Amino acid sequence: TKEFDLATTLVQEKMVDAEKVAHVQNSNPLEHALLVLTKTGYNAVPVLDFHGKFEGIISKSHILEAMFGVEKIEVELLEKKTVSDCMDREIPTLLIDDTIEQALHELIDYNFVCVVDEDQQMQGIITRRQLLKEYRNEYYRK
Amino acid sequence: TKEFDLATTLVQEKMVDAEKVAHVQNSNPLEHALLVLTKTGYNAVPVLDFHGKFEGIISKSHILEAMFGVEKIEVELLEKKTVSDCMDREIPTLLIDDTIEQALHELIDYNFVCVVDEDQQMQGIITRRQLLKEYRNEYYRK
Ligand SMILES: Nc1ncnc2c1ncn2[C@@H]1O[C@@H]2COP(=O)(O)O[C@H]3[C@@H](O)[C@H](n4cnc5c(N)ncnc54)O[C@@H]3COP(=O)(O)O[C@H]2[C@H]1O
Ligand SMILES: Nc1ncnc2c1ncn2[C@@H]1O[C@@H]2COP(=O)(O)O[C@H]3[C@@H](O)[C@H](n4cnc5c(N)ncnc54)O[C@@H]3COP(=O)(O)O[C@H]2[C@H]1O
Repeated sequence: TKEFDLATTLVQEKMVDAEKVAHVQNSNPLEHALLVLTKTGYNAVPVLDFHGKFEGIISKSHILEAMFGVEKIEVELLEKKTVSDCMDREIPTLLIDDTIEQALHELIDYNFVCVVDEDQQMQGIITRRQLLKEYRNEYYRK
Repeated sequence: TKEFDLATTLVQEKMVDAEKVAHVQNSNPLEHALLVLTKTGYNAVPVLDFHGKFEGIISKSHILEAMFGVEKIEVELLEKKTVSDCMDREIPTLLIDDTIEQALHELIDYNFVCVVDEDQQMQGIITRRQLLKEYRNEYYRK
């Protein structure tokens, strides 16, 4: 089999395609985000704007923190908030022509990285699972 | 530098030591588990019994699901539950003399794996981040 090289394999060859990526919109109520996260089972998913542009991620951590009142947890606090109020926007992205070598650097600190085109439209995500499978395949190819 | 080999490196050389691992006890109220998960920032942590034996994991997902009533989310549902009621016990473990090669297999499907001794006492955890750092180090050693 062909030698797999991190520096010449593009992220678009190994990413999860956008149509398979669960996501929410920045204007969605927080309760809707909780429903998506609970149903899919994921801890965090990408947040897109109305035009499909990647804006950041929303996680179960963000939703739980949104419930914390001064003295106790209050579920009612979720009702008035949207994804946009609680999401994390400081998230690195990769371009479709970036390499798996660059993805590996980002995945040391993040569970997944969103892949975008030059208009910031989400094309897919590259996950830690994908990189670990490459690592395993490469090890047995030696 | 010495060549790193997955099959000859033991998990105990690369694991996060038990004293650095945030955990909860199976008898803790669910609210205490939520506090630990929120303060540490982790999505899931190991659950130990009174004697320090590994029993499974508790996650933010388990806690959110425990709040789901018939029609809406009810935080009061947390009060009567303990970690033991909601945790996941079907979690693989590794022994301290197992290899990083075996850890790689488990980490394809799990974010972390608990390392135990022959008495099931937790010795540490091996994480996906650790394996990805080895992958990166090995790639630049070529
Ligand atoms: N419903 C499910 N079915 C099967 N396995 C599941 C699963 N939910 C979680 N896992 C397993 O747990 C790992 C961590 O999931 P987590 O939700 O924390 O973190 C996930 C999640 O935040 C995100 N993610 C993965 N696939 C996604 C998708 N199709 N849509 C949106 N987000 C996704 O990327 C992170 C890393 O995913 P990765 O696959 O490396 O690693 C996943 C996978 O190995
Ligand atoms: N407080 C924090 N400080 C710095 N980085 C943080 C962090 N919380 C999360 N991260 C980053 O996010 C990744 C996923 O964390 P998660 O909590 O889903 O999943 C974590 C968590 O469930 C567990 N874990 C890691 N370190 C732990 C510890 N000291 N005690 C208990 N559980 C731990 O192992 C999983 C994989 O951890 P890994 O290090 O591979 O990967 C971590 C790490 O790269």
